[in-house]
Amino acid sequence: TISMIALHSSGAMAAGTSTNGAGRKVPGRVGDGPITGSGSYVDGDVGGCGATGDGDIMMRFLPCYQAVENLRLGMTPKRAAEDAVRRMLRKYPEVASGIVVVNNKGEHGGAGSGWTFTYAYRGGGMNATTVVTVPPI
Amino acid sequence: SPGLPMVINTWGGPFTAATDEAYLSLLKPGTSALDAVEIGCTTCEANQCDGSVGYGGSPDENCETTLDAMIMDGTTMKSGAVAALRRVKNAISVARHVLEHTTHTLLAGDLATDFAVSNGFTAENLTTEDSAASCAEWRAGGCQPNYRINVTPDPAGSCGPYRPLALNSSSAEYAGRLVPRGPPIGHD
Repeated sequence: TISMIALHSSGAMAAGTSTNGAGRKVPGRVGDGPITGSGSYVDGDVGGCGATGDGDIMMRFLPCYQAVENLRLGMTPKRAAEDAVRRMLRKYPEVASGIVVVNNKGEHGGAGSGWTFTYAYRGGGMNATTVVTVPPI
Repeated sequence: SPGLPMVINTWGGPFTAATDEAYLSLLKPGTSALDAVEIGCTTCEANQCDGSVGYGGSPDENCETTLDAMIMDGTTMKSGAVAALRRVKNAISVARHVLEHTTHTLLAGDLATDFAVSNGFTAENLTTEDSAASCAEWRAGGCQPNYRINVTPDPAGSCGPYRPLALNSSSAEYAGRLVPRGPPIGHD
């Protein structure tokens, strides 16, 4: 699953997700990817979020909506991501999840569970993309 | 913060081509944040990234690949999405058409495909040799693992077709019957 957030020089923001879902799924199954607030979410006044993982579980928690609301409440991007992941872990200790959060200034952070999550970013005058490794909670 | 413009996305490795394409697009005049997200996700769909995006990945029980995608504008809070999209490769672009050419949020299944085709997208087979072989191997292995529970024949050892077993929601064991068997099977 790719979930992406873009910040335009003007400050405008957008987010999106694309995935082919889970292998061996029951035909007709839809995961978190196309669910607003689950696969990704963005409010240009605050920031954005992208997610990946076990969509059957994640879509029950709307983790990206939660993370962006966490930003609105004043959390750092990393803390906002960690809180969203911990809410899922409290009910599903084995959930595989990865969440990347960025505020409207471009400050970013991530959190994950069940695996070592990575995210990538490039901005400003960077000549190449940087990959950040996030140990599981 | 590295400063603006900026693109950030899940995963590294093969996904960084999407980061680069989206970022570079934002350096060109006339490219919006929505454009950049569409360009980035399209790159991943075309490259199939790690197999979890685009055609030829994650075949279902019937060996078919279906696609899910969503795109959201942070200024208007409007989003467009497609779910279980069949036979169309450009899922994120179809989602953007839902955003821009309807007042809806989510279209699903065969009727999402009809919408895509009526908007100029091409319907084609999303199965590849690799995905067909992977699915055939899974079937030859007794369809293990799978996501079925509370059905007969026992999904822990048999392929379908399955029939539902009756459940008693008042019984003490009911909640336990809804829990997946064993470790997680996979992820999106």
